[in-house]
Amino acid sequence: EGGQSSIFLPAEAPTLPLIQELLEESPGEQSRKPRLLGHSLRYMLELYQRSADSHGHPRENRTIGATMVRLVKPLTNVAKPRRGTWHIQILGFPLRPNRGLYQLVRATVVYRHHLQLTGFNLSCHVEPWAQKSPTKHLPSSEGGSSKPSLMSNAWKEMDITQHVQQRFWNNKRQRILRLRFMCWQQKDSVGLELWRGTSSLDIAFLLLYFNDTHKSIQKAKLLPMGMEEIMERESPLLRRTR
Amino acid sequence: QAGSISAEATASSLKDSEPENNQCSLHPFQVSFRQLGWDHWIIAPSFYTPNYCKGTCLRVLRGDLNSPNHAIVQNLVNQLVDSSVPRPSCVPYKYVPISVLLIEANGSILYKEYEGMIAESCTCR
Repeated sequence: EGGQSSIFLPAEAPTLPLIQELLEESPGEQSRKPRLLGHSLRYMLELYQRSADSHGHPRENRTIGATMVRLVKPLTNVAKPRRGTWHIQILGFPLRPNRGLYQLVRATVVYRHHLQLTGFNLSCHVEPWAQKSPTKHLPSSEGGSSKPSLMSNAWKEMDITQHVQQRFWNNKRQRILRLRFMCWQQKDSVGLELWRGTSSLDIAFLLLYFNDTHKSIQKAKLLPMGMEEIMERESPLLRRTR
Repeated sequence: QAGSISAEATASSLKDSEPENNQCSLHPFQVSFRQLGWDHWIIAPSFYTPNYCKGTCLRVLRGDLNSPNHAIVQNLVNQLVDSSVPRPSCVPYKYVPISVLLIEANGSILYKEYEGMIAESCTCR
């Protein structure tokens, strides 16, 4: 910008994992960090502050249990017809294909346990959803959920590690993890329009915990063809560098 | 032969004096991700201190530099055999990681520990 020199990546230099990932995942210059702190960003900032100091050094007593945590927001949100006093949304979370670089150690969904819509209180929970096997019964309990440590009492966290590992993790293609978000109202007053207006971004998010595999550590020592690929792809970062 | 080589090397090293603050050492250096042009996807930290290594590698390498035997040999080769073979360079020896909070293109938020981000000590090699 304004003639200031940026990063120079000589063609023969090995691509650092950080730079390669950022070139692949960068949201682009026109995108900006969110100005409003939603629940998801607040959660990750709290997680970061607990795990690293202000200089970015990982804390020795961190309890995160993983070298990487990805918070995934729902990509799709389909409101289902109301069943009695139950309101249901199907949330779709995109899962990246597993390239063997990282080992999934834990997967949880953090969701709004108590939801308020214009003064009416709803009690909610989440369960995995499969299109081909619709359940005819509605669950009566919320077994398996606990209060997430970084959120208020209105939120709960449910472990779905086994579900994700068995159904999605070994799949090479990108998949959508669908979860059913179900809320029960005491009074029959909440209309469908109000329910549909509930933003899926505010009611649930997925947390995926990963550790590096031998492949991901080894990747740092490889001489990519990475560099040639990046030059050919004409990434925005390199275009700006030129 | 070993005695004569040792004498030559010692004689040369006595001429090879460098003020201590010019010798190979670790220098602190802080950058912001804004300066690197990465501030639109890195949420935290705002700054980080990668440090760098700079200075002269003497012909007689200090023990605290943790130089491999190859560096000692390369010094001797440069001095006694072929001056076109370069002397060892002052480069990082140990690194430590940092934790970064990123926002990805699809809106996901990522906490990640990246190895090899901060130089903690230097060596001549």
